[in-house]
Amino acid sequence: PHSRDHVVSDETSGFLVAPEGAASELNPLLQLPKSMRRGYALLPPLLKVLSDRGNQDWGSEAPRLQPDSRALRYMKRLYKMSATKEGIPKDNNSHLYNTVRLFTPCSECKHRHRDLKKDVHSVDLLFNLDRVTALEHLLKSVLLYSFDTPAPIPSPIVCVCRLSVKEQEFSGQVCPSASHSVAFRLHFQVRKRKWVEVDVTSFLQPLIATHRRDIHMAVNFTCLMGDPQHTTKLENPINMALVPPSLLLYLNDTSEQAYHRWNSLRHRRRNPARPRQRNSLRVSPMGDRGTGSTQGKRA
Amino acid sequence: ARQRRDEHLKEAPATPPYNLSDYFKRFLFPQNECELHNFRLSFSQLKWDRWIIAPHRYSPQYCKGDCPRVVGHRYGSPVHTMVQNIIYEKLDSSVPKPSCVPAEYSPLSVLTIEPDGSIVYKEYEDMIATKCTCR
Repeated sequence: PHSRDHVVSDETSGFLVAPEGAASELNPLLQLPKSMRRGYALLPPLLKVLSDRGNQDWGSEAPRLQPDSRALRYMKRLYKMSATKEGIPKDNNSHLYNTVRLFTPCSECKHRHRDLKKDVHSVDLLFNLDRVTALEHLLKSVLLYSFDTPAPIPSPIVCVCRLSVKEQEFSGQVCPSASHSVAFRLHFQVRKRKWVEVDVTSFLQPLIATHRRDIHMAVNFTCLMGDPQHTTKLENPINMALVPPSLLLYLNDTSEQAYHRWNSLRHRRRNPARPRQRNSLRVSPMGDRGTGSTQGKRA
Repeated sequence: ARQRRDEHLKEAPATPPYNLSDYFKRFLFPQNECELHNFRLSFSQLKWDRWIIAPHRYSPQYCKGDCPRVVGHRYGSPVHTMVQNIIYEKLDSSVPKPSCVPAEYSPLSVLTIEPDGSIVYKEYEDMIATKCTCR
């Protein structure tokens, strides 16, 4: 780890690979014969980071930005939905993604309209996507809103969300001008606490496909209470604290270390015959613990 | 068998030979043979729980034990394993005997905080050993 500054990043996979000459200075644990160094580069990111971090005490590392507590709560909920208590991915839901990243905006420019009739929030958001690797392919991108309303709102809410992508004219410009935009019309019912996912996949796809590192968006959110079907005129602006949205990316990581659900299912289907195995543990691939001996089960 | 049992009683009266299930187990499953062993750790032990949010515990398991001389039918080992055993016994003992290694794995879902404060949920392949084999 103390030789971290000698390590260069392998652009294609985002792994850290020691340059040729520096290997001898690496921690003996990490010194692999040249033929295996390629193997090291393939270590799962988690293990690579574990082995790097394992040799550092936590305090000496550069301060880590703490995630937003709401975002953390959302991702813990997603984890519970996607994995068993032992941490094994659930196979019953057919999600294709094997990676989900949640980004909170790293800078924002607030514009608040003085128009009292509408509850309009306009905010420019900058998301930095450096952590997305070249092998993580976008499946879906969502703007994640958290509605913290002190009391449940009885009637549906109609919100118009206007999105526009901003291009920076010159470097360092914090609030650039808009380039192309799209408007969404949302109808939803807000209980006491609610997450609203605004699907922006088609809107962001071209940007993320070109591995754009910074996504600058202007989000204009206008919410009124009432149901458009019944009332022609929307009244009762909502006094609602609107937290700037987070950006949620559902990705398919095609690297070898990532779990490829369909591959393993196919593999299992192809090899139904299992070697007889004497296990004191009786652990099945799903992680649930069997009881009794394999022989008994076979009988 | 009666005579042997009598002698046995004289020597070690504590385990009555008529405990068939124990006898059966000892005969069919020799002790210390290759098998899966439980190993469970928690990331807080490693002080990694500040950035590994879930799971709290991780059971990678491990394989340990002797590989019997004729392994094929029991561990699903390839024929090569038996050949390697013969090489070790008959031709060159510097060639190692087959080893007890994992044969199948389960994936693991991990929720971590990235250095930039973003949060990532990722499913990793082959993180929990579920079956052992000799090869």
